[in-house]
Amino acid sequence: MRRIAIALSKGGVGKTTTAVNLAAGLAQQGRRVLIVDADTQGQAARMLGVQGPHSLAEVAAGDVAPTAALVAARPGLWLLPGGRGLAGLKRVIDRKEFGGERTVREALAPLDEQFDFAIVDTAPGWDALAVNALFYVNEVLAPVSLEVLALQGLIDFTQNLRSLQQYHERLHLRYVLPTFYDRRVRKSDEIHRQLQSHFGAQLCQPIRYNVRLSEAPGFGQTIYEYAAGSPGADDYQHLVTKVMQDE
Amino acid sequence: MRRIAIALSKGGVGKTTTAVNLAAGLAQQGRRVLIVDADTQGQAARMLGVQGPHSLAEVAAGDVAPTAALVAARPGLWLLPGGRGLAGLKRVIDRKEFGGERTVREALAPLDEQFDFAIVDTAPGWDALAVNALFYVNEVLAPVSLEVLALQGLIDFTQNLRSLQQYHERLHLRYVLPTFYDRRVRKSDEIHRQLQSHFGAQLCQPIRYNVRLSEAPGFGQTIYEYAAGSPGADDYQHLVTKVMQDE
Ligand SMILES: Nc1ncnc2c1ncn2[C@@H]1O[C@H](COP(=O)(O)OP(=O)(O)OP(=O)(O)O)[C@@H](O)[C@H]1O
Ligand SMILES: Nc1ncnc2c1ncn2[C@@H]1O[C@H](COP(=O)(O)OP(=O)(O)OP(=O)(O)O)[C@@H](O)[C@H]1O
Ligand SMILES: [Mg+2]
Ligand SMILES: [Mg+2]
Repeated sequence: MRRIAIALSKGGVGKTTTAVNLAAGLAQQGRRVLIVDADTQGQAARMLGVQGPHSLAEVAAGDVAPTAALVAARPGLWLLPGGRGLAGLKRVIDRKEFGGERTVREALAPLDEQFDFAIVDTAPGWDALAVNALFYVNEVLAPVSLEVLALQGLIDFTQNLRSLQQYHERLHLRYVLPTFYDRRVRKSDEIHRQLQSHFGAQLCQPIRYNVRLSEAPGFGQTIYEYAAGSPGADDYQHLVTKVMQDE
Repeated sequence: MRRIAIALSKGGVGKTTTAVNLAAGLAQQGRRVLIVDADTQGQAARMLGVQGPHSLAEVAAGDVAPTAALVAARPGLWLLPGGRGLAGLKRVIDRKEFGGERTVREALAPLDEQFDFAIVDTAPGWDALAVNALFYVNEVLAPVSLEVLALQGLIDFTQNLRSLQQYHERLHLRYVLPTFYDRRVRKSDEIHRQLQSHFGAQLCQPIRYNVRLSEAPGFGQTIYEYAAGSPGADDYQHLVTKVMQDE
């Protein structure tokens, strides 16, 4: 099972949009996909238009078995919801004397055989829960909007990753995905060039700014359902193909 | 001293942009202003083009006196930097048996007489640090981008605030500030209308989408310095005037 965290400490760069549309796209291609929402905001469920009685917090605390907490979101796509309860999980992790960073990994181990992909939507920021999500996965996909503060956030984030990789050698930043790409805006191209020089081979084809992507969550639909053939649907379809080819 | 947190759990809505340009605008009007960066990203210092040897984490841990950690950012504007060290502070707060929520408030109390305003830039998400920032202030200004997920985030956030207000009665959501307002985009107006019906009197005049606001941080300048007369500078000037009138 490939486990990929969609992560960047900077807020509002398109993490949840990417996690949901990548996971849904992989499921449409016949893969068995688990999407884990590791964010106290719990927006993945809303974007998919589904709800569940349980969440990752209860599974990690051992109160609910992992399979009992899964919600069938689409054919081949299962969601483990996030939400407010994860704030309590952070306190539980922070109070552990050792091994706190492996709490999520150990709680989700029973699911390993059931899926081809696990896509983890992470919260903005850097805390015990972010670290837990990174210990659970082997690959990181970092969406980054083409703005100065987001680029700076990515540079800071890669430094944080490096110190974590000493304890989790297989973790690597596999994909850097430019988002909100708008050819009309001069700085988009400038920042994009900076990304190419910093991250070359990891850099994916950009996701263009597309208002359909910000409308779809209001209907609980993926971009493929809400606006098939839109730039947003095409760009995420392209990402899905690239991730599958890299098996 | 008026203490205002710039806060919303949703990422990328313009919290840091608002904190820096509101604080700088108030200082330009002759007020004595403290800007506190309570975000592990520590982007307020970068936006102001300054750096300091110490941060809020050291002050809250009692390692450094508050006045020793302040950085003179502009005439009348002082910054208490944030940054990576705040991740450690969250663990310290989470391990306290009682009173953890007042850690920042108690650490910064010596500064109360020295300033007219304290503006706190908070991190996205909801955790011990966000709660600490809210216990330190009496007013909240919530920037909200005109998108479905951000509006949803604001509704969730006001519910979280309500449960906190039982323990901190004077705390209130005083301002809701629409950001990234773009008249060309149909949904901007639609979401703006929803905000008006939900938040009426608290709703401020929107900050328009203005590319100058995303360029200024690359030069360590406020919007007034980088692009005086731009829509961004005008809109933030208007906010400064409103906040001063509400003394
Ligand atoms: N390519 C795009 N074009 C237009 N709008 C987009 C695009 N990608 C995401 N959005 C919208 O931008 C906002 C931010 O995206 P999203 O919520 O996915 O970011 P995030 O990184 O998950 O945020 P957070 O840090 O709060 O978790 C949302 O309203 C989303 O609908
Ligand atoms: N009105 C605006 N028009 C155009 N760009 C803007 C505007 N306000 C903010 N920006 C840009 O949008 C991005 C997000 O803004 P900012 O970093 O202030 O949000 P934030 O809420 O502090 O994010 P985080 O959740 O990561 O702390 C930044 O690159 C900023 O320069
Ligand atoms: Mg998100
Ligand atoms: Mg910020």
